[in-house]
Amino acid sequence: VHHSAMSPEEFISRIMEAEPPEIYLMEDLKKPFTEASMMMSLTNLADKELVLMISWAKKIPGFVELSLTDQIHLLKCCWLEILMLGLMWRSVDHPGKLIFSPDFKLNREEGQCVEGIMEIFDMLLAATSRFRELKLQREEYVCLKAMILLNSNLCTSAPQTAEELESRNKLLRLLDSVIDALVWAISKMGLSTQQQTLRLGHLTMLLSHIRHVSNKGMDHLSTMKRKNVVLVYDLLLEMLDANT
Amino acid sequence: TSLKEKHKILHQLLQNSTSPVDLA
Repeated sequence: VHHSAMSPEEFISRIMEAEPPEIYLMEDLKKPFTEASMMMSLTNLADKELVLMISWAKKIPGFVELSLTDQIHLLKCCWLEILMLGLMWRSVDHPGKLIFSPDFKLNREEGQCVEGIMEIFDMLLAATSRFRELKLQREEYVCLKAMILLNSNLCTSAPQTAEELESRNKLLRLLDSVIDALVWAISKMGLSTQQQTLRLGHLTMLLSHIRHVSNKGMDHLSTMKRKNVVLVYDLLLEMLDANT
Repeated sequence: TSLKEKHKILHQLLQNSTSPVDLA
């Protein structure tokens, strides 16, 4: 069934099925962390998650119908935002903690060992608190993640060819489906019409904060790489170079 | 450098059907 013919319920069901499995760092963490060891654990985990993120994106109904160029552009623009939203979702029931994976959990204070990371941890914790206050539902979370992916490059690409224009139109229709799905998820919560509208506004406004933290995180990782604090390789290197 | 060359791994992962769990 094409996504344009799916009900919002079916669409959400498909993106729930696309959710990546829980991922483990699978390293012996030697505490206290050093700047290098913490950065190495963070980047190792990110690299593993990135591979699963590509598979997740391909399962979003309609994503693989976009041009390959658009698929690459979208993923390279949003990857850190997607990782951060996932982190917030895992951490939402753990105030003051960042649950990078079931075997890699950090307190805010542990960020002290990496120069400049505490500020990013605080921004991540603040956005997570906001999601906690809003009592973010799983259906809403998966819609927001798909929105981040599909919206990530919308204002920077001007279609030139007929193929690019076709892909952009497909992208816009796909965004419509995701917005419909989010509206439907909110409508199930038994809120008044006005409360539903406000909730939609509050949830989507949080996306601008996530973009902001992601930009900070990207700058931080680039600095750590430049200073040789951490060796960045494989898919993560490809994604990071795309942003520097 | 073309987009495909600049993003070899990403391009491959988008195009192939190998289980990403194996690759991870």
